[in-house]
Amino acid sequence: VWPKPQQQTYSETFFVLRPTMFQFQVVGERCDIIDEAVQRYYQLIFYPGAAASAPLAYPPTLSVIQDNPQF
Amino acid sequence: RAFLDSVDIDLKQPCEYLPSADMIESYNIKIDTPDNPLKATISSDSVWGILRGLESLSQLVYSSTETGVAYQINATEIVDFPRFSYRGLMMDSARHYMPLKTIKKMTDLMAQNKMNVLHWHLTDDASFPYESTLFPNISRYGSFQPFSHIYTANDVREVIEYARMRGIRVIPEFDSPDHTQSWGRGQPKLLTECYDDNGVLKVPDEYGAIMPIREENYVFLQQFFGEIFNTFPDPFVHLGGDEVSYYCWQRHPEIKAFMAANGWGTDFTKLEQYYFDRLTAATQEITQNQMRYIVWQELLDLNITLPTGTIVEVWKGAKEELNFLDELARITKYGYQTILSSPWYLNYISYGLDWEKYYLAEPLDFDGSDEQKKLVIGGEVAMWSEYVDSVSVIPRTWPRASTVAERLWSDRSVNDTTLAALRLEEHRCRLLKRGFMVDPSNGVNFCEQEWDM
Repeated sequence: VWPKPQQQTYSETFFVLRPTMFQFQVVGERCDIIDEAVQRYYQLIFYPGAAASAPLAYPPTLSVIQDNPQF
Repeated sequence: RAFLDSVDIDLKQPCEYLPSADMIESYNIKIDTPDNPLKATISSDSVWGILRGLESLSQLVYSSTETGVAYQINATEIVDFPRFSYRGLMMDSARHYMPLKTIKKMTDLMAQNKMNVLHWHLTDDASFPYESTLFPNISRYGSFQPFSHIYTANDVREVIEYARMRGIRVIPEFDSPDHTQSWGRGQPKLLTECYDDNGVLKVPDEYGAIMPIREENYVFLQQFFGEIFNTFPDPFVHLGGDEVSYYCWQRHPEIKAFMAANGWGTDFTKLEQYYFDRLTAATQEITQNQMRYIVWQELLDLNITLPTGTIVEVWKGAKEELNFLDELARITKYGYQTILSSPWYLNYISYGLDWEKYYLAEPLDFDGSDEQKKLVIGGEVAMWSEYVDSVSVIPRTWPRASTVAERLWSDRSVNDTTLAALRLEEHRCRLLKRGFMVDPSNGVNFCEQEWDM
């Protein structure tokens, strides 16, 4: 991670993420900043270059991404 | 171990609407930890911490050619918080106009490096692209092109909102009393007419800094900065104050008479003090004492006193004899909060490996008490735009600014350039993959996904 976190530990155990199944679940307080951010980071994680490529509107909605055969 | 199909976002306190100087940005990430088995959670007391945590989480996901799996993430625990509260980037949109799209990309890159202040150097001698509601003539006559090369009220709102969504404050700079040539065309009598040594008025279009003894100018400045305070939600405004030339002040007959009447002799720092006293009094009055200031270091160098709570930005000393560390020691001795930008003028370019010097510049490496060091609240990258525009600003800034971002966020002990080099290279490839045209950092290398590949 950049910038380097103050403390980070990890193990070799890993999980697999599936774009079609993955979601952020807001379990605490929520607001527009969180709602937009989870959408933005979903895109950054699974379709990182999508923001830069036309003709998608930025930020595209999840359904736009999932329904787009390019992905 | 399993599929990870969800990450919990656990914000423990209600959302704040705007990022602020004292916002909390700490967060925790737990992915399959002993107390959170088979689950993933980002938690924070603040929405800004959640944003920083989401950024970290996004960087933990990777693809592996070994497993053939496109997206995987290791069991991880992160406890994280910033070392400095002010981690800025100064963007100059006056020497070259920066389109909104470019400003937004820069803001995205800031967020992806956990920077939190966009210092928007909006105006300078060259142009005045900010379209004032109260004084539209200034940009009409002072911008490069009044219909295309301006920032309307909507544009400004858009930038502020875009930054707010990413936990980034927008602090505008309206540098004065000098660096104001572009203000004068649309605001007659604002600037000081320039006389020659024989007391003859020079050609009519030659002006100096803002005319500091004309009462109407303070009425204008009060209204103008009142508008700025209502437009930009952050209470801090950068007032500039750098590189004030006294040439035209020294030769103006009315100013000479004013100086004599006040018994100031030829000490024009007294007149500059008078200007800032009047400016800050006027802005305090119209904002009901809510406006806060940032200024460039010259005001302190000239022993000009400033309102309590003013932040001083140290920008000199990267090359000069006076080291910026000495300057930090001097300014914090006066009790001012300070931000450092001297070592991080990234608009100066060089060929080859240059990021190490940015990475190693340490803001607390000066001789001073613990109390003095607490007054250093952070620093900022500066990207002046005389020789940079929207073509080159992103590759010239990034990933070099990333090294400053790590200096200001991470623990002081994180300062090994050998260890940083590969991580920086990986980060550069990540930014490239995300669609940003960022420069290579370490010479010979490759990214799995090259630009335009």
